[in-house]
Amino acid sequence: ETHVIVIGNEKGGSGKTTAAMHLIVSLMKAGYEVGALDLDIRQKSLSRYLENRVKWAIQNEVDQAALPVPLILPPPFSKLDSREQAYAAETKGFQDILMKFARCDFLVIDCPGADTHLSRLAHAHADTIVTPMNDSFVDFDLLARIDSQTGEIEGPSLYAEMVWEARQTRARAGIMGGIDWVVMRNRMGAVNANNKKRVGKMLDQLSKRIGFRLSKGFGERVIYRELFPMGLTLLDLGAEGVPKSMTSMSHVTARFEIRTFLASLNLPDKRG
Amino acid sequence: ETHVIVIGNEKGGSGKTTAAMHLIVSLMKAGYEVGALDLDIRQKSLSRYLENRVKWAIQNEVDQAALPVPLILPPPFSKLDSREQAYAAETKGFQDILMKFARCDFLVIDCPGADTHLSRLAHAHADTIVTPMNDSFVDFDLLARIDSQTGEIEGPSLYAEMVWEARQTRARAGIMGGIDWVVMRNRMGAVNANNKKRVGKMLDQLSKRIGFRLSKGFGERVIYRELFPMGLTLLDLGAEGVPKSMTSMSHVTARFEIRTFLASLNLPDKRG
Ligand SMILES: Nc1ncnc2c1ncn2[C@@H]1O[C@H](COP(=O)(O)OP(=O)(O)OP(=O)(O)O)[C@@H](O)[C@H]1O
Ligand SMILES: Nc1ncnc2c1ncn2[C@@H]1O[C@H](COP(=O)(O)OP(=O)(O)OP(=O)(O)O)[C@@H](O)[C@H]1O
Ligand SMILES: [Mg+2]
Ligand SMILES: [Mg+2]
Repeated sequence: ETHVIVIGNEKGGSGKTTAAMHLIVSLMKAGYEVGALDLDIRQKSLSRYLENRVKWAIQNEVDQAALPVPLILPPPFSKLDSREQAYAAETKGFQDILMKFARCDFLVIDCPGADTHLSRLAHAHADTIVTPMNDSFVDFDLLARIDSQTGEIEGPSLYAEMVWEARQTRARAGIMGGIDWVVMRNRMGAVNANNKKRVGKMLDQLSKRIGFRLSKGFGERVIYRELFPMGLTLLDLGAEGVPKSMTSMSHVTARFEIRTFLASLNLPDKRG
Repeated sequence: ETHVIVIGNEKGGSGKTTAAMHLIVSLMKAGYEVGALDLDIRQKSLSRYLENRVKWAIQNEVDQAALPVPLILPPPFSKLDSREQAYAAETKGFQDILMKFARCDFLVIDCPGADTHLSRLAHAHADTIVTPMNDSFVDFDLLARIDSQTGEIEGPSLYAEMVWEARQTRARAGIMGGIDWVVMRNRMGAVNANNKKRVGKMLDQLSKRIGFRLSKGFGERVIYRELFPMGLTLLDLGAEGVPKSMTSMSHVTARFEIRTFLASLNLPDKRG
């Protein structure tokens, strides 16, 4: 039974594609069969990242063992004029494509920074939702509104409502098992500034109210973005035929962040 | 004649709302009449930032002179079912709303991280387009595709095409004067890392090809985001009734970045 991990956050640039890529590589390196689905129809950043990977491996004659690639399939996007017909086509197409991923242990779905029908379908089919977010009240505003006078949480906001509706849809469809919703702080500053503490405090309060838990996150580090043109991640460095990692503190700490993040997802051990 | 400044980048989280807010406050502090239009219909981050400002000023009994607010009007969004009718309504509504901003020296328009009809209308009406971007090839990918083998620019990508089409629309409508397209690097790391140099080099090449110029940008600094809940920016600190700025290096440098960015926009002097 494929475990579906949806990387979602309606807020743009929160780190979804970055988290998706590092999660995909981590899972492959752990020996799993991994599927990938890019629902960002327009920007296709994850697809581009994986395209770069395949091209780089070919040009540098690095084989599949050293630089594994997930099974990636085109998203069931419908261009039909009538919204009702397009949605019906996408809903059916989504079921079909899940079948094609059946041999994968894990399927990682990268969502766009927007509210789309495909993104909602993915959220309703998720076993785990990972929501990366910047350490910022601008990003927080898409999870919940804060009363500027009292500093208290007023209520859930757009993206929290999307997850709630996904949980409703899942329950109505009679699917067993709830969604494990994990919020991951991304691009964190090195210093434990007041802003970081305040955001952390509000996240702790909010997690109890709207049903997510906090995982370990990623710091703001160039290594998380500088290998995109080659389709590589830090975890690929040092593999046969691939350049070695620098022995910098940032690289060492990043490896620790990625490993800790994966562990905190409490994914099922599929090798048993 | 109102000078229209559009803050645009289809890439999410590139810093549009942050740039928009700091530009609005800079212009008001310089004594200009400023209008604001938030085209992010769903997330409304700029509207929220300005709402927070008004609430905070009321609660802390700070007057309009110390904490000025721009003229902000609701966007001409159409919910009509037929796309053709909705677009026609928005096109007409956009002309109408420009009239209402006629007494402003500058109108700052914040666009969403998506391709919407309203965003395209704004781009076609822009005198200046400011495109913030992260120091990242992931963000670069929305301006142009890079051949991973040669490292050469292959051609313009989605957002560059949107600006090109805006310039075409403007030319066909017989509007005098071209669009000054300014790309601003945002969230830059303190260190001049290899990645930063490579992105800079590609931006220099690309600017000549697709017709933009590079302005001075903002570093990655908590001060650019931590005052969102109060609706304040660094430039407001120290005004009558408003908390003082810390005398930290980051605040001093941020003030310099904001002033330099404004100057580099070469905006017309409207006080003559
Ligand atoms: N931990 C990090 N350290 C440094 N840079 C990062 C980190 N996470 C993300 N970035 C950079 O931040 C930008 C946004 O990240 P990313 O594209 O992964 O977000 P996204 O949520 O997928 O965006 P979108 O909503 O556009 O799909 C990119 O330029 C990326 O390279
Ligand atoms: N120079 C900066 N330093 C520190 N944080 C920043 C800076 N610029 C932007 N941010 C933070 O990065 C995140 C994205 O910025 P912002 O919301 O302004 O981008 P945007 O392009 O308007 O996003 P969207 O596409 O969702 O509208 C926010 O959390 C913001 O607070
Ligand atoms: Mg993405
Ligand atoms: Mg914005």
